[in-house]
Amino acid sequence: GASTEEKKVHIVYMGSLPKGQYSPLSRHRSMLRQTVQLDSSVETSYIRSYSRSFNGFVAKLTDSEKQRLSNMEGVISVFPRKTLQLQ
Amino acid sequence: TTRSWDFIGLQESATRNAQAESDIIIGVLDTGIWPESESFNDKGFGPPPSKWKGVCEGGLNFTCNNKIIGARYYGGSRPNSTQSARDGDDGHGSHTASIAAGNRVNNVSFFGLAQGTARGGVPSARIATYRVCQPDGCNDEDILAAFDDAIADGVDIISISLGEAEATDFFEDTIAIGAFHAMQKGIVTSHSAGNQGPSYGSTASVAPWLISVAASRTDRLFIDKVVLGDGRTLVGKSINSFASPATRFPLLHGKEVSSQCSENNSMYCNEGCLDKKLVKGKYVLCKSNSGDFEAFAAGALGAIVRNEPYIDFSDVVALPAVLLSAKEHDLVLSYVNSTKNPQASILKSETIKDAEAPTIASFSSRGPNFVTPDIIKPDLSAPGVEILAAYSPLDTISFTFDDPRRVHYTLLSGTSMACPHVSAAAAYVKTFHPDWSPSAIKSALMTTALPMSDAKSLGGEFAYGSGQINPVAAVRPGLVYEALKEDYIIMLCNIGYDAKKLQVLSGDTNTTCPKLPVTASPKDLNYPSMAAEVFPAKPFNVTFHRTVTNVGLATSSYKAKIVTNSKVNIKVEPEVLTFKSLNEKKSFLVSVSGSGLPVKSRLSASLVWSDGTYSVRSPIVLHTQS
Repeated sequence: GASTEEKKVHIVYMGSLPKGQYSPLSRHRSMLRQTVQLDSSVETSYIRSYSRSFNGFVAKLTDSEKQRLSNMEGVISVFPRKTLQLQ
Repeated sequence: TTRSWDFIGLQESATRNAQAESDIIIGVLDTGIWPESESFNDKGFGPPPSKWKGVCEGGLNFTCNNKIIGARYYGGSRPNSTQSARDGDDGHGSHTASIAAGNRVNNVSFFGLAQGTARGGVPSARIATYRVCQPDGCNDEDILAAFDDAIADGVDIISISLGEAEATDFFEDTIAIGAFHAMQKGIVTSHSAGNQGPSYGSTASVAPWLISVAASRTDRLFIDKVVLGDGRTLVGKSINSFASPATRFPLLHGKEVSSQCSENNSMYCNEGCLDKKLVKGKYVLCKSNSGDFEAFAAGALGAIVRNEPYIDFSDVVALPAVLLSAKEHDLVLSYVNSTKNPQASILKSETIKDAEAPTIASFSSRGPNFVTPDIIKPDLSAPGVEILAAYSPLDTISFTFDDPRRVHYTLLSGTSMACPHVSAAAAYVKTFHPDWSPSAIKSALMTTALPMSDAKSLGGEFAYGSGQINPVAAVRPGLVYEALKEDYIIMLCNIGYDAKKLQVLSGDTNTTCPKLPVTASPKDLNYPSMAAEVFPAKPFNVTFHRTVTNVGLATSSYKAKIVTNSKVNIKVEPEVLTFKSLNEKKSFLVSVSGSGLPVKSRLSASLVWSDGTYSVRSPIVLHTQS
């Protein structure tokens, strides 16, 4: 199953921060909990959140986890981390 | 820089709003900064502006001051990374930061070359450094983290001189994502267009809410001369800071100083081919344009290399070396082959005035925009070739040579160097108009840009966008084309994003996609340039809708003028816009019709609105792809 797939670092982009009561970090972890196969994997998958100016997080995901997250409400895009170059 | 700001008209004597400039904060997302550089000392600076909400968390061996008011670093836990915002691995971040906002520093040069007063475009502005690049590259997750912080910290301008190799969807492009949220908060993002030129469609900087910057040349041209034993002098390229020798030295062909490579490999001076004993005290003639690296590694006295494939700028060399055109290189080869004891002397570089400038560098990435072909990218151009600016005193002064010289200022070329010119120009405009939106500032820079020559820059508008920035004129643009978050949302609706995603993007549950006609496209965005992709070989009739805001004289009347060499019919309706107050808005239509364009071709024109005082120019481009 998914647990044998290779996990790669992905960015989960969720647009602007919702107005009102909203805790980005707990929301991101909760989304990840619903996505990864085992609860214990959340800790090893989660890398960091973006929560000061916009909404999103970084996690190690398999292709199927990426797919599940992409279909979740509030997610704009899930894409693998790339390395950019100085110009 | 010691020339570029003068070249684009922002002289030291330019009118400045000193207090406002001191309140500007430029966030530089790069390799960090060298805080001890003279370009960043805080003599004469007061405490950070009260709006600043950032921190100085520069990590190891890093202290902020009243010039560098903020520092953060990212990716420090990766192997071989540094837990510091100090630009100790590269020098690129110090260079870009000083182009934008470096202090005035007198008597700066590169070993006597390009001497002058080095200064950033807004020397009184503050810098916040966000180190997003480590020796293993600049990761998406770190770039996004830096945008997240910089926006919240309260910077005014974001300058980002790095990028991807090719354009991607806006929401899989971290710079486009970050710039969108910056724009929402009134922050201008200036981004390098890329160094993948001159290929068609090579720019990866495509989002309409940021400014994509191409690299142009200034009128300061570096040349280097080689004098052959028969007295002939040939002129080539290089930034060769080594003193001209008093005598001539033996000049040998690469194949004569190799003992272990094939003739073909040795004539190119390929890696490992030159014999250290044989090259000592001699110049080497190499057929490869990178033969000087091998000549340096082998300990040769100097190198004459061949400019093939052709490049149109000079790099710093670590030994006396000159890059000759294929024709001139052949002359040297002929001399070496026909002379018993060939000799030469490679002179120190000099600078001459380039009457052709400004032109776009061949390396500068070109449009069209492969994500939204109806938006011209790059947007505009700025100096990005052979720019002298601050550098970190690293173990090497070159990205390619293991050059042991330590310098505090060096010359670099790239759209990386062009980008901070626009960051500073945007900051300069903002000091006069602190309440202008990012799109108004961008419009001011684009509509006042100096037109450039299609004949001299391959790709025309796809090379230079609206032209070369003119910061002083941009302060008084007359009219601006403004686009706010809602306008970009409609453009995103146009290209197929659904309203639900756009609600998430904007954070506004009232966001909807209006019912759009089938002809709706990003060309309808209120952009300061106009472009449309049309079908090849078919008659076309394209209409652009635009609205301008009066920021010039309260009472004014602007007349439209179309400038074109193309066989095309362009109508503007109405042809006169009359304003009765400041900030009044007026809309107009531009219709372009013609009988058909060949495959992969481009038709150019300009619309100029003029009231006799202000001149507001927008390029119009119709193009076809395959």
